[in-house]
Amino acid sequence: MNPDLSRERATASFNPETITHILDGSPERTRRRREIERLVNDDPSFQHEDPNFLSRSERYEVAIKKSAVMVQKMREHGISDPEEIYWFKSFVHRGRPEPLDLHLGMFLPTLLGQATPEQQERFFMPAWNLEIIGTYAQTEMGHGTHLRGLETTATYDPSTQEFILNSPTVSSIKWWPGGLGKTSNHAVVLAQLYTQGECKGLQAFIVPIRHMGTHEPLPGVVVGDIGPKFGFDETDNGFLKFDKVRIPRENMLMKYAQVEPDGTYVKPVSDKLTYGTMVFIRSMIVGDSARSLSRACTIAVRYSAVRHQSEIRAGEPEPQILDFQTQQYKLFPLLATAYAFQFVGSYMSQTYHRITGDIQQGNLNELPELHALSAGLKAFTTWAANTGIEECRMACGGHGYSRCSGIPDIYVTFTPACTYEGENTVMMLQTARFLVKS
Amino acid sequence: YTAAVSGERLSGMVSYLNNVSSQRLQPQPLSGRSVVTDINDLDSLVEAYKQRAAWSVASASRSFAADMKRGKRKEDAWNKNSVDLVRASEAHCHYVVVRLFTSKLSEILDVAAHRILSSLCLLYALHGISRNAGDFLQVGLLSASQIEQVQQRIKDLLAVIRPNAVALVDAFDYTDSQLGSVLGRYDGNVYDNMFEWAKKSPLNKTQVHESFHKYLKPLQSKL
Repeated sequence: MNPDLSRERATASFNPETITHILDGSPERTRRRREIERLVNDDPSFQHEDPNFLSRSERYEVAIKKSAVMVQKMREHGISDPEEIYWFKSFVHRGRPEPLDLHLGMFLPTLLGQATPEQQERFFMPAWNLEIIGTYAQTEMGHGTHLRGLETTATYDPSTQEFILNSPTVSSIKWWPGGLGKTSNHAVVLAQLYTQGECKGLQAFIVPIRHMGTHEPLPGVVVGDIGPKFGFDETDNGFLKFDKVRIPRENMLMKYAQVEPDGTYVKPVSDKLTYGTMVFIRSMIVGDSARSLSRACTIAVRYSAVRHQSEIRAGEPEPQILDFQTQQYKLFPLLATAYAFQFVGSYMSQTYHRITGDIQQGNLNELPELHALSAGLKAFTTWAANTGIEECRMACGGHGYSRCSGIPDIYVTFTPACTYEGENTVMMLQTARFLVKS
Repeated sequence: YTAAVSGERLSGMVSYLNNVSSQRLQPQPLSGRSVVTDINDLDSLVEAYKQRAAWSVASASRSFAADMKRGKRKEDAWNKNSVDLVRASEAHCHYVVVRLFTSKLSEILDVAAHRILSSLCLLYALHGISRNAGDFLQVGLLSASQIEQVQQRIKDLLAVIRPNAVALVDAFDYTDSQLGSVLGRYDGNVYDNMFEWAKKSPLNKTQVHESFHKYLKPLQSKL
């Protein structure tokens, strides 16, 4: 143990374990989280070379291998609680994205939330057993947060009782969904529904995109990887273009809205119900802000206790850089922010679960505020964490620029949170709309 | 804002807008009397953040409404005020975060943990005021001399947190494998491990990289 760190830990005025229990919510949850982490860390099938030394293709392959093993191991260990799944997954992938992220985080929940019992009967178990590997294709090359602008069309043909999926322009090509490029053989596709000559707005459709056996793209489907990004090397973010692809009427997710065989459109009870999924994802992102900033602070604070440089009193040994007030002023407000966001993250998650219960009772009146708050807090926390991680990296001096510091990985993995699931400025304006209305 | 001004009672996080009305939210007269009586009192800091949010929301809403009254279409008036609207949302979110952090403290029973987390919470709140001093001054929530006290108090808090900094990050409880960082290793043996890590770089698979024979050597023979 480095003597500086030993001394730092000996002089603390509190026991870190106490605060770990507070952050986890209880000693029991701390115990369980550590137990799950040990399951992963002690399992040789999850060991691999440092990804920083691998090519992009090798990183994708390692991620796929780990995901495949992960799914089996989760069943062997009987891990089924959503939070424990989340822990297990993040220990396996060490905080990095993985190709099955959208299958587990969006495709399966969408089937659970928006499919009819018949559709669940048909799709859920194959998806659960990864015969069907799905993704969630919403964003297009030319359209992101403004969902009404999406161009992909699904036109109903009553003569064959099929929908015709089409990408009418280059800007309508689906772009970005994780796992779409090389991994998935199905996608939940968000498209503008046209029936009886009228546009009925966005609906979700389950669309096969690759042959279940050969994995080759199906006729009329053009699918592939969008190429290297700032980070997310492990994930095949992809593009998806339809050339008048036909799917049966039963592939439209019809728990809320329906299209009858003759093409009649039946409106959903309330369009607020899709808010629930958005609120869930955004409350998770608030938690990610806390976790990513906390990791960067951990690295920068510990390293600032280890690194000795320059001098405060002439002639004396080089001090720990954490003794410079300027270094403290860089890091400690970020440390405070990391704690603040930890507590906000858990508040959001608790509130979401509470309100979900209300929704099931048909009580929707708190949902608009939670929707507005989750949008604003997603933007507020991701902006702050994004700049905070970069400040932590620079506070490590030149070594912060090396991949060995771990902070470049944290940064490139986290920074898309400022744009995905709703670009932050748009999120803030959503909150503003609620504030002005209120 | 619109509902509150028309007399509706709001609930939830936006209930602070219930006090909104064009008269009561004018900036404080410069009498030196401000909302914050003691900059160490977290509850009064929460109140200051709340007032700042209320003021931001009201001022953005009013200029949006004024543009509409001048005949601008609603969408154009919205876009023309969107910078202030975003600022209002940020002020609202900042208030929510400070309030949640403060209220979390009341749940913490361990005295030592409560003490250090209270210092962190105070630092977060005061640092937010320092970074957004213009807002707080403009609304008259703090006086200029209080802003000076805030700056000084932040520096005092840095010294309070300094001996606990490593323990505070230890409490996040990231294992080395989860952290994936040589600089942030739990045992602090940074430089030895940094050297070991570098030796594994793919460029070091051979002592002499093949590009030397392919390009540098031929170049040298030509020059």
